[in-house]
Amino acid sequence: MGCISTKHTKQTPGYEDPKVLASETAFTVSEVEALYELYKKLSFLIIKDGLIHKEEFQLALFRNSEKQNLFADRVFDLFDVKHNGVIEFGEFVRSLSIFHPDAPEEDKIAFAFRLYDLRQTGYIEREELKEMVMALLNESDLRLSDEVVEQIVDKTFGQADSKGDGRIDLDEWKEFVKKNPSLLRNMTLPYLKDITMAFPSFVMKSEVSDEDM
Amino acid sequence: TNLNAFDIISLSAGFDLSGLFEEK
Repeated sequence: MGCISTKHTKQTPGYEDPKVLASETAFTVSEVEALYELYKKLSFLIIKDGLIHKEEFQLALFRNSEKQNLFADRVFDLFDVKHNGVIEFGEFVRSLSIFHPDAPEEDKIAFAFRLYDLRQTGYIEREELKEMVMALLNESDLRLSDEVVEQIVDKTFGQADSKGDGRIDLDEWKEFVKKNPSLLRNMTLPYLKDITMAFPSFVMKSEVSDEDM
Repeated sequence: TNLNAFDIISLSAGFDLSGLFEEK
């Protein structure tokens, strides 16, 4: 334990240069290196191959690798940009960057839209919205009658679907979010502001690496 | 009701990524 340079340890498959990732994201090089420490922990939780599988993602989120959750599935699928069933390090950093407090709001809005566009048609459709509300109700103790759910979905659509064509496109979504900024609440993770503090063991390693550079 | 469908959805634990940062 202690002062071991990350430079000399074996890197996980899909490892990318922190300097390149920092240049493309809201993170500094040190923060990307701290994220690598986190990534390694997550990617060895179950399947020890240095890649984050869905079961490992679920285990990290819920302390249960079996727990099914529609929204966690969607987040995983969006992080898995290559759609090869795993989150690689570069995908992890680029995706998490959207959740950084300093990331452009435009990116957060677009990511949230893609999350809710379950069938990836480019629109949030009424049926999708109802499906997501029902999924949330199933996961929680909230109990609402089908009639009330229909009313809520209708009302939300009435507000968001300004063109009245029965589906919400990205422009309508942007307008809707402007009027309801709380909808982006989940798109910012304050933890990312001090990721190097969250992984102090990394800081010791990083100092050795930086001297080497 | 004044509930917005997206506000309801946003309550899902699946959106709470803070678990990624907790001690493993």
